[in-house]
Amino acid sequence: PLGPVSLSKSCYYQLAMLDAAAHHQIYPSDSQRLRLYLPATRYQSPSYYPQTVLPHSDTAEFFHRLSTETLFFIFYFMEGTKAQYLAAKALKKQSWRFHTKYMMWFQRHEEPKSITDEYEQGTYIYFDYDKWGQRKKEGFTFEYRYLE
Amino acid sequence: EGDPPGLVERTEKLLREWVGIHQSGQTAKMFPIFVQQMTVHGILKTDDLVTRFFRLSTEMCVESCYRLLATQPNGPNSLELRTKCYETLDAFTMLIVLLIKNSGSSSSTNLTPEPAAKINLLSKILSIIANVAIKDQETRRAEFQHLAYYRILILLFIELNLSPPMLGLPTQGFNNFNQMTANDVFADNVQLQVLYEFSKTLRLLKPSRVPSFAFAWLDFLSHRLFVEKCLSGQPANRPSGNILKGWALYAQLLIDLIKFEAPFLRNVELPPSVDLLYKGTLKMFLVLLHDFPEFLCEYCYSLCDVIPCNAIQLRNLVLSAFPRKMRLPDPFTPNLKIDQLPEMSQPPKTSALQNNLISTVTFKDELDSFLKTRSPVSFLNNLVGYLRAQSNQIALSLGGSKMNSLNVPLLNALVLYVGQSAISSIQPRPISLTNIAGTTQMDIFQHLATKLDTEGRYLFLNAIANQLRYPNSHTHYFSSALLYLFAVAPSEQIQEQITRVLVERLIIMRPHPWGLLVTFIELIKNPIFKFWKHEFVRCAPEIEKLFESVARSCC
Amino acid sequence: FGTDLTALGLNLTATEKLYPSFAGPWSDRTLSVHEIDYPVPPEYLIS
Repeated sequence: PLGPVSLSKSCYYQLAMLDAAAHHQIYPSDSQRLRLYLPATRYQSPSYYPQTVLPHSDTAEFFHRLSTETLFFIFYFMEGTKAQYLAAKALKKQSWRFHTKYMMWFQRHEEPKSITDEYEQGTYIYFDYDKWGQRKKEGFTFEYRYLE
Repeated sequence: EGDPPGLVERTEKLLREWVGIHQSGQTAKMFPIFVQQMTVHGILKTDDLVTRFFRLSTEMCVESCYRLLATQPNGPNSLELRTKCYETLDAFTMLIVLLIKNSGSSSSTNLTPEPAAKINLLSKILSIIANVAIKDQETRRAEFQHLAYYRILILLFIELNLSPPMLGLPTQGFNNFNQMTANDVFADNVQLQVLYEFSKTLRLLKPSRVPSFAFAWLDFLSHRLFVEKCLSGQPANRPSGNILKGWALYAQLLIDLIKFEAPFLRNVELPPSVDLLYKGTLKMFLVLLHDFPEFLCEYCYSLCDVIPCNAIQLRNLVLSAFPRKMRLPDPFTPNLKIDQLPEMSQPPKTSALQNNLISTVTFKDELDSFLKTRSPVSFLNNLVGYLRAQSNQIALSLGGSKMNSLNVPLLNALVLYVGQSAISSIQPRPISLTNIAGTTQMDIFQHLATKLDTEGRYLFLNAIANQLRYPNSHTHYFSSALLYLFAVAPSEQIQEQITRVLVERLIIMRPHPWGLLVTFIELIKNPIFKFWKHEFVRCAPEIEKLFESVARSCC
Repeated sequence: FGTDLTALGLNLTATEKLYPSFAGPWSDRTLSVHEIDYPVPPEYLIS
């Protein structure tokens, strides 16, 4: 029963501006930090590839089932995101520990030969992100001030 | 007045240098050296020069963005092009973040650096960016593009919120969601000030002022981090005052958005660009309904004051919200006795300001007096005239022209005020058709139902129907009031209009408020209303089919 | 008759909150975890 109301002049101006703005698409990347490695590029992959987010892929349980290699990939290639955070949690659960100076993940290969308040010393496995592989390091001193 | 000679060149030189530093990934290390450069160039000498530097820098970033976008005038931008725009904008944003982080004293004595200077600098920069955008809208008009402003603002918000140290806040942030330390409360207060500055900026850039920024504005409003900071109660037991302040900021922005869309929604046929904006609005409200129903419960009155009558689905969305802990009985349950639900005697929990429109002292005194003593007798006869006069006064005060329709917020406030008065005078007796009959409150409602014209009555009945929400004493009273008005209506036209107000809310796609469903089911099932005997139920074949289908789905 | 709000790409039956992975009013999908900026410890920002 209210019937139409004629638009005011300012409404017509606003509508003209809005029409023009509707042509300038808002990209998801507009409001995301720049991704160094995996920019948010929308790319039409073959339809038989999974097109939607895997269910529960944003849970710690999902990450705990991923292989160590996958976790390292996510940690180093999805920097600053929730994926990196969840990958780090899953690596810690597998007894990896992040060295904040070398920025690499270390895991004890055997019980350390010595442990003090400041450090522990022994043989470790570490993931070398430069050479992209796990390496063994004997006689390594892991200073606790670099333990995340 | 004009910038001092050489300032533009010095600003451009510094900005280029900084973009280069940012691209080399050396920002943290090179920042102190760069600040010295700024000092050498005299940028930091006075407040005025700092202001000019940021205005000029913003304009230069914007210009560089427009130049890049102009290289691909048609079709979607390639990511390379977009990334090129981001690089300059992100560099400028990071400069702002680092300047904010390092501003203000942080003497070793006090535990946490003085954030006031940081907040002041943030406030200044945000208002500079907003004013450059407003001026750009006025200059470029339809050529305006959101990207530069949106990217700088949203990234600034992200950096200041994802890295609390930027504000000199404790780094542990809110890892322990279970309890907040004194430091956490301090950090929460500072982050609330940051939130206030950004919401102030968004109000400056609201769609009615910068319509070209409307889509980006809504994207910002819907951004997960902004929603989190405004509405989320995380970390647990955050100071409740801070949560409600965040709610109030967010509610005001929603009202700005709806006020912009309202004139177009009012006419139902939406131009494509408004339709796109409105669909985005519905989607955002759907997230709010799913994640923060208590927020919508809290602000349903303010939102219904601005949602135009035609935006039925949006209004249904708001009115469908109910407290998460509440379990709603299925409204289609046969022989559901809603008056036996314990919640139906409890008022809806809300601290939102309401009835703030019945502020005219004389009217309120007369209203209160009539509610108590049914005098002055002239009150009822003057009521419709008063509502019209007030509506015109409000319209003129808002710079509009004399309205031939009633002021919706005023009518909503009156209906709510009278209804609350009725509930408190009836309780602890149960709310029922018998107990609401013959009360002074019902005198007022019956007077309005019979004396208002079709349009006025439509707005009045809508004001009642807006109270039909989740089980609470308001839903119970107003459901009974609507049914009572139907039962005692002196003309079939009023009954038809009551039916129309309910049905037009029901035939819209979901969601439907619980109170609306139980009211309509009662209307069509309870034989005392003789619903199916009314002429208007069969006024046209499609109407008859509609009622039967609604009845089938309801019963 | 309004819009079918169940067809907007939001999982309305989800028990967890939608907003943390909400990709915005005009995106028809939710964000993956690698698209959500997160307050990771500064040491993780390797680059």
